[in-house]
Amino acid sequence: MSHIYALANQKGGVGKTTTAVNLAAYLAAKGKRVLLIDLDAQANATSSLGFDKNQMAASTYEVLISNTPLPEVIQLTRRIRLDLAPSSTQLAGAEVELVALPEREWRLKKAIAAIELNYDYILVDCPPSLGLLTVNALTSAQGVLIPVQCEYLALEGLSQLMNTIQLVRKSLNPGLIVRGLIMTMYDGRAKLAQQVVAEVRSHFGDRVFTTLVPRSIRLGEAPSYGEPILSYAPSSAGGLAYEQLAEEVLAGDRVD
Amino acid sequence: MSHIYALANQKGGVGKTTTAVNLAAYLAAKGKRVLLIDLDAQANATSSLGFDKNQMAASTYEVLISNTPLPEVIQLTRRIRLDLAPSSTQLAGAEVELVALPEREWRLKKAIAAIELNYDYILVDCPPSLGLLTVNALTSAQGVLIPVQCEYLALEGLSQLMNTIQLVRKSLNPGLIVRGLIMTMYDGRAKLAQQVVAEVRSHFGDRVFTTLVPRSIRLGEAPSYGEPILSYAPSSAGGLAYEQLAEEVLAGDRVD
Ligand SMILES: Nc1ncnc2c1ncn2[C@@H]1O[C@H](COP(=O)(O)OP(=O)(O)OP(=O)(O)O)[C@@H](O)[C@H]1O
Ligand SMILES: Nc1ncnc2c1ncn2[C@@H]1O[C@H](COP(=O)(O)OP(=O)(O)OP(=O)(O)O)[C@@H](O)[C@H]1O
Ligand SMILES: [Mg+2]
Ligand SMILES: [Mg+2]
Repeated sequence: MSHIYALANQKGGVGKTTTAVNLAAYLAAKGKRVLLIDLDAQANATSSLGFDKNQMAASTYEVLISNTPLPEVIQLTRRIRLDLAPSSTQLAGAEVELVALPEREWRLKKAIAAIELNYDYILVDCPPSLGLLTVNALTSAQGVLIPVQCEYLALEGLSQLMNTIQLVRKSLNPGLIVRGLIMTMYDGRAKLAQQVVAEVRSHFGDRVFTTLVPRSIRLGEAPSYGEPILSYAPSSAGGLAYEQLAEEVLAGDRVD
Repeated sequence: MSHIYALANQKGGVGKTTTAVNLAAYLAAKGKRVLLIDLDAQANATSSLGFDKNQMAASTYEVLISNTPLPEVIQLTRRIRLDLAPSSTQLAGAEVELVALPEREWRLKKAIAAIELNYDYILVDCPPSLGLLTVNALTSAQGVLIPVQCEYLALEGLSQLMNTIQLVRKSLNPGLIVRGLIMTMYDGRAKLAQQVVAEVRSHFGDRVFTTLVPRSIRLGEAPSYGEPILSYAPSSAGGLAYEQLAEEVLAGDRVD
C-alpha cells in the first residue's frame, strides 16, 4: 500500500519544493521506492534533481491534458529508488485548459492509480496556488504535507488552505487527511520565528512535526548542483533536519 | 500622468508584497499620491497595511468580476496619500471565473482608467502565478517591477516571466516595459547570493536597480503590526533599502 502525499501551500516560497525533493531523497535512501511528481510549471523539483525542464520530451502536462500514462514520462534519477515525473513550462497553461476537460479534478488520480503499486511513496510538489493543479494533487493524495515558513505572512494563508482541504474532502476525496505541518526556514535567534512556531503548535497540536527545518544556506545551494541535500551536504543543519523528518514520517506511517 | 506598475514574478516568496507595500509607503511619504491594488487572494498586502481580509465589504474581486468601480472598494490607510484597493479570499475563485467573462484580460485596465488621474503611482501586487489575475495586472500596467530573490531557484523562472511579458506586449499591451528588477533578501556573506546578483546583472544590465534589499528580520516583523517598514523600523537595513529604492524609482521616472 503506497503512501501518496501532496506538498501544498498557496503561500509562495515556503519550502514546498525543497521539502518534496529532500524528503523524497531520504525516503529512497532508507530503502523506500519513491516517485516525485512535479506539478508546478516552474519545474523547480525537476531542476533540483538535475533535469532541464526545456528538454523533457513528455511531462506531467501530457499526463493531465492528454492522458499520457505516467510510465511514459517518468525519469530515473541519479538516486537509486527515486523516480521523477518531470514538469515542463507547458504546465503553465494547464490550469486554464483543465477547466474545460471532463473529470478535470480526477485526472492525476487516475494516472497514479495505474502505477501506485510500484512505489512505497508518491510525493506531489504543488504550485503556490489553490487552482486545478493543486486540486488534482489533493484529490489523488491520502494526506497533505504542509510546509509552513516561520514568518508572519505564512500564518495568514493557513486557514484558507484548511478550507480548501475541507472542500476537497467533502466533494472529491473523503479520506484526505492533514498528514502534518513542517516548520521551515526556522531561525532560532528571531523572536518572530519562535512566536510563529508556538502559534502553529497551539493551533494544530501534534499534527506539527517535531522536526524544525532550520534556515540553511546549503539547502539553497544544492539545487544549483542538481542534487538533493543528502548528496550535496548531508551533515549540514539542513541535511540532518530532512533526514530526521524522513524518520518521523516513516515512524508515523508504520503506526498507521 | 500616473505611473502604473505591476509587481510580478510567478516564483513564490520572492518579496513581491514586501516590495509593493514598502515602495508604496515611501513614495507616499515623499509626496506622491499612491494607490496599492492587492490582486492576490492571500491578501498579504491588505493585511500588511493593517486591514482584515475577512472584513472587507468589497474588494478587487468585485472590481474584476462585477465591474464594481474602484472608488467603491478603495480604503484610506493610516499613511497620508496612500490608498489601498484590498483583496479578499473570494479572489481565489476569480481566475476560473474570469475565463468565461468577456474582455477577461481588460477588466482591471478599465477599472484603473476611471481613477488614474487621482494618483501619481498605482502599484499592483500580483499572486505567484501567470494566470488571468497577473495577466490583468500586466495588461493595465505601463511597466513591470520584478522582485528577484537572491536564490538559485529564483533565477530559473525569469525566462518564463520574460516570455509572458513578451506575449502580453504582443497581444494586449504594446507599451509594456520591464521597469526594473529588484534584488531581494540579499545576504552578502553567502557566495550564492553574490553569484545570483552577478548573473542577473550580466543578463539584464541596467534594468537591475542598484539598490540591493538585504535580508532583514524587521521586514518580516512589520506586517505583523500592520505597518510598513517606514513606520515600524525606518532606520533598519530593510527600511533604508526601500527608501533608497523609492528614490531610485523617482529619479528614473523623472527622466522619462
Ligand atoms: N530551510 C531552508 N533554508 C534556506 N533556504 C531554503 C530553505 N528551504 C528552502 N530554501 C530556499 O528558499 C527558496 C524557497 O523555497 P522553495 O522554492 O522550496 O519554496 P516553494 O514553496 O516550493 O516555492 P514556490 O511557492 O515558488 O513553489 C528556494 O530558493 C530554496 O532554495
Ligand atoms: N528583505 C527581506 N528580509 C527578510 N524577510 C523578508 C524580506 N522580504 C520579504 N521577507 C519576508 O519573506 C516572506 C516572503 O516575502 P513576500 O510575502 O513579500 O513575497 P511574495 O513574493 O509576495 O510571496 P507570494 O509569492 O506568496 O506572494 C514574507 O514572510 C516576508 O515578510
Ligand atoms: Mg516550489
Ligand atoms: Mg505576495
